[in-house]
Amino acid sequence: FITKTELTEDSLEELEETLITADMGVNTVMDLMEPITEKVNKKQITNSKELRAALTDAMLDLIKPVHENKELPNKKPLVIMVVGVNGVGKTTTIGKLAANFKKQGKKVMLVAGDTFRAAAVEQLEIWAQRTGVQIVRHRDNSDPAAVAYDGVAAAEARGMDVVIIDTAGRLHTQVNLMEELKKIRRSCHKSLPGSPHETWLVIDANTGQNAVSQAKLFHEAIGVTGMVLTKVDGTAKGGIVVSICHDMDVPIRYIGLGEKAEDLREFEAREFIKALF
Amino acid sequence: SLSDRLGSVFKKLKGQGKLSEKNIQDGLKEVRLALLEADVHYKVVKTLIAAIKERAVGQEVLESLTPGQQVVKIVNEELTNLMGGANEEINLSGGHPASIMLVGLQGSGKTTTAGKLAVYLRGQGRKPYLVPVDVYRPAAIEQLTKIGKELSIPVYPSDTETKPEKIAELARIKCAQEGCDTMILDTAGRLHIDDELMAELGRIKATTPPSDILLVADAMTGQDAVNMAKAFNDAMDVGGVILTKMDGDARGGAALSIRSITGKPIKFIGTGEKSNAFEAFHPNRMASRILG
Ligand SMILES: Nc1nc2c(ncn2[C@@H]2O[C@H](COP(=O)(O)OP(=O)(O)OP(=O)(O)O)[C@@H](O)[C@H]2O)c(=O)[nH]1
Ligand SMILES: Nc1nc2c(ncn2[C@@H]2O[C@H](COP(=O)(O)OP(=O)(O)OP(=O)(O)O)[C@@H](O)[C@H]2O)c(=O)[nH]1
Ligand SMILES: [Mg+2]
Ligand SMILES: [Mg+2]
Repeated sequence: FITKTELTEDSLEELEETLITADMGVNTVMDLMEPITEKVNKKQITNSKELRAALTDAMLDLIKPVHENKELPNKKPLVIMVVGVNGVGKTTTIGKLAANFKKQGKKVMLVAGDTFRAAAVEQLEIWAQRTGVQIVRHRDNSDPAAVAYDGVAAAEARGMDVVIIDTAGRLHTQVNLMEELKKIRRSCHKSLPGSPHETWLVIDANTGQNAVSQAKLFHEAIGVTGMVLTKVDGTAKGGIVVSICHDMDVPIRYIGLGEKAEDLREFEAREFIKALF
Repeated sequence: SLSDRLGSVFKKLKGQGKLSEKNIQDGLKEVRLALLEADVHYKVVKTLIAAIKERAVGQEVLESLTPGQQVVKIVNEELTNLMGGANEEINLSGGHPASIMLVGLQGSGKTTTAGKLAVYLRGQGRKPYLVPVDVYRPAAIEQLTKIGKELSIPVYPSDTETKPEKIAELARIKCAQEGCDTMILDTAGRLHIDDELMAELGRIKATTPPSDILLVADAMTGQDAVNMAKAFNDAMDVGGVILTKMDGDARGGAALSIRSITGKPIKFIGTGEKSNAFEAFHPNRMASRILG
């Protein structure tokens, strides 16, 4: 973002604009800029290279601790429930995860927990076919909690390493649908105590400040243990996850960068920060 | 709310005759924060604050309102004027059958909106025909076909082996044969930076010129709304916008950014997943929502 090396009046404002337009949120940006602005005024930061380094370090301090000691639990089957608002990329991400885990030599099973939306089950079935993994499904409009129960039971019975449960998109403000998620969780636990072991919230990189509200309410309802940031292959930067992971102490597990099975990458803090500004 | 925040900022303004540049500076800081928190684009906010400042400075502090309320009133009017005042109806002239093309980023709500639009048009006495032209997303054609079946609206039997522009061409003929008068083309979600897919939209438009092209955008879109809206509009010259997922708690500042960068009207909003969750856009209600 900073093309000239010496700092001018505009350098700090340009930096603020870059961060805000990356969806980092005005309050997070102000908190990050305050100590840096002070250093600039005290001539402790004198050129753009130092400015960039200071900001990178500040952001790493926010993000890195959240990602330490957050390895996936050693459970068999590892039960992962995928949640999020409508259209963010849950089903597609599950397809990519299936391909990814399979590549690691794991036995994967998918559970078609979206029994509501038109052709949601068919969509996941195609991903199961594409990646060569098993899928558990019921009829349309069946109880998602029942599908989850059967899915986890089948995964256990068939010696799966990972079972991933797809859920219908829902707005965090729809109380009855958030209750439904709790019911699905309880169902998993009935089938396999302690499950789901991971609950991943999928966030679309195009989302603005509303992602904070999404994260808060999904976390309050069912406890989020990881996030996946999708559509990073677009022009949106997804900066909003910086404040979310910091506030909630929830790691970003993966980044989605496209619509194909291989378009998934493990989150890497430095690489992500570099792309933000 | 912004009114409360401005209330405390302007507490010290009691008894002052006019809104001066100095005394509204802090008020404008609050307005700027509110707009940024609402996802209005950084540059759009800058332009807006300048316009509001110009309108506010020198105004007599009204008897009936506190200075804070007065600034909110000015901001509200400015936002409402920005977002309203253009032709809000869908353009159905100039084609037999008439046709509406839905475009936008992945997951914004196009397919669901296609069903809603069909129901809306049927309510207006038209005979809609749904045409799936998304040949990429798994089960996309099935999705729209199921929606059509549920709503008793005819759907063209698309298949993934045919090119989208060819599907549109063939559907146009079939649409008339079915006795329908309005085609709704549901295109695949795509990135505005995907040159190939943006070119595909151009080909569909050229082959079966639509009466209206509507950009379907998610109400929770952040700062990037200007980039994608500008790109889609530059490529397609859209007729208007449909803002979806307005039933959530997103402030919806993207509405302002999109309108500001394209000059195109927001015609409708999506307020849920069901086929009747479709309403006309009200600029004044949107302005209050954005301001929080
Ligand atoms: N460019 C891009 N598109 C993506 C990515 N992830 C998902 N998509 C697309 O986003 C759209 C929505 O994806 P879905 O997987 O159906 O999203 P969802 O969250 O399951 O949607 P609902 O179940 O309806 O709530 C599809 O067109 C996907 O191909 C990504 O990382 N990059
Ligand atoms: N709550 C709510 N959900 C909506 C609204 N409009 C669409 N959805 C949901 O958003 C998700 C995505 O909708 P789709 O119609 O599949 O989106 P799309 O733009 O066709 O997606 P792609 O074809 O993959 O680009 C689905 O779960 C829809 O039910 C709305 O106004 N409110
Ligand atoms: Mg899905
Ligand atoms: Mg679609």
